[in-house]
Amino acid sequence: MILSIANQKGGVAKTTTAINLAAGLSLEGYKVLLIDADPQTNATQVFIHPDHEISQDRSLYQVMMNFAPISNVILETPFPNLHVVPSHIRLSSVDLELAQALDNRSERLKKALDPVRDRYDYIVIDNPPSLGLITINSFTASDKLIIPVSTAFFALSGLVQLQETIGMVKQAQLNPNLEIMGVVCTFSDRTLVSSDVERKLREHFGGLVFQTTIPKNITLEEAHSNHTHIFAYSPTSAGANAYKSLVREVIQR
Amino acid sequence: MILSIANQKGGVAKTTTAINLAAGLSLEGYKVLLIDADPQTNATQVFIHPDHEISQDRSLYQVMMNFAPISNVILETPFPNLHVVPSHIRLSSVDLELAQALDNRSERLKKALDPVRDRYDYIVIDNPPSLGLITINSFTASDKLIIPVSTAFFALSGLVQLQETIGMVKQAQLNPNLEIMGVVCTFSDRTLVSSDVERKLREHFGGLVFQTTIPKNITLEEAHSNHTHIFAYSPTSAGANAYKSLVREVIQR
Ligand SMILES: Nc1ncnc2c1ncn2[C@@H]1O[C@H](COP(=O)(O)OP(=O)(O)OP(=O)(O)O)[C@@H](O)[C@H]1O
Ligand SMILES: Nc1ncnc2c1ncn2[C@@H]1O[C@H](COP(=O)(O)OP(=O)(O)OP(=O)(O)O)[C@@H](O)[C@H]1O
Ligand SMILES: [Mg+2]
Ligand SMILES: [Mg+2]
Repeated sequence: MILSIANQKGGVAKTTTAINLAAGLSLEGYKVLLIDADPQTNATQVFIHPDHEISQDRSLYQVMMNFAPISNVILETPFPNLHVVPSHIRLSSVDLELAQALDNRSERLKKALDPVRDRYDYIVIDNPPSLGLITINSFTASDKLIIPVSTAFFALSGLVQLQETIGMVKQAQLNPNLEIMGVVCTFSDRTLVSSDVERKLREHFGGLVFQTTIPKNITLEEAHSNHTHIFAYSPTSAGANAYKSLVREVIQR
Repeated sequence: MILSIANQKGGVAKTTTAINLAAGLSLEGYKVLLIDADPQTNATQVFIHPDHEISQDRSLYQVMMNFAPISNVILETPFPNLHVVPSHIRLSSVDLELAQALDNRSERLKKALDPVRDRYDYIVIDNPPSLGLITINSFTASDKLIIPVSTAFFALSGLVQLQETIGMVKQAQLNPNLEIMGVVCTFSDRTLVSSDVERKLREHFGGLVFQTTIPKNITLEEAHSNHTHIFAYSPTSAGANAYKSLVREVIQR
């Protein structure tokens, strides 16, 4: 199963969800590949030690631009069952660099994943905060999408755009079977704005919204700066419990 | 003075800073134009009533794609001295749509602003969370940049990329005089991670970091869902005081 974590709204916990979902699934015994498709390299920074500088040739950039086999850039992490494909800054120019390409630019990631997809139970893709060519590649390669939505006013309007983009990928026959696995509320707290947005989300998306909501919890932030996931950093925290419950819902869907 | 609010990291309060800086400057008696260059249209949603649907022909999209005069799309707001150029979803395909353009695609916004820049004391541009063609256009058109940085672990690494992009715009002679006016710490609170990041920022950027830091403050969120800026929504809140102090520092620089 190939899962994309996507939302063009910035800072809604796409990377935090991708990291902790991938880690949580690997702790349940599933073989997991985490792909960092965001040129900001946030997910890469958590799993790869800062002294281990990743060159563009050893990153997703090389796969997308120069058809390098993805198995050349897959790295093991300190955690069993969890591998990672690192990102690189240069990925941010893919839209411009691939503009003149003659092949179907939207299928590059899908074609790159075909040879390795049977080695993993789950492939989790972290996406940048935009709906450009990188995200279109992820949507084309994915079976399902998980959409983190922060419980804030600006969060709701972006969902219309996101649904339009998903429709476009389906209509263009890039990936007719693409569907939303679920919407997960992040940064939820007891403020009026937060519960109001959550209520609107459940009205609008119904059963697509996961039962699990992710609370604001500083340990999630601390885990990142300690270069690890929440289950290794603080296994009994509210953040760890929430992501553990999300992992269980994902396995069931 | 044309000011770009930029950082490719998502959710660091670019839009919140653009809105409240533009509003604060207009309350000081300066004539201000706020340009929403983010296809998510967050800044547009705050100032333009939701029932007033903006078509792509009446938005920045038309200016960037079809050379429409920007004065055709400038709208007044309920606040004196504050005008706004609305964004549109279609702006998200500018990178792909302009790939084949024969002119210098990076200068479209600069050329569009030349005829109106003398009508305003400040033009404030809100940017999307990416370093694509829209942000390059903003950098080419701007005199100075303000970089909001949230006090979180992921926030620091993006700054290297941002400085590289600024260097690129200068070297390519697109805008040799472009400079960073300042870096503003946002979402600051009393956690260890927050004060640690703030210390590292001041070490790295020195005097470029504004004295003012913006605290986490729910009234900033509430102002957005009430379609207004912080000074009209809650003038004595911590959020309003912080942005008032930032406005004063900006006027002095
Ligand atoms: N539930 C939470 N509680 C507290 N902090 C969180 C939570 N989830 C994420 N964070 C922090 O909030 C910030 C934004 O999260 P993250 O970087 O995962 O979002 P993103 O959607 O991937 O951002 P971008 O759009 O830039 O890719 C990060 O600093 C992260 O550590
Ligand atoms: N100081 C603050 N305290 C509390 N909430 C804030 C603060 N500043 C911004 N916010 C809220 O945090 C969210 C992110 O801020 P905002 O949308 O301005 O960031 P952005 O950088 O423009 O995001 P994007 O990368 O998607 O453009 C918004 O919901 C906003 O209302
Ligand atoms: Mg991210
Ligand atoms: Mg914004």
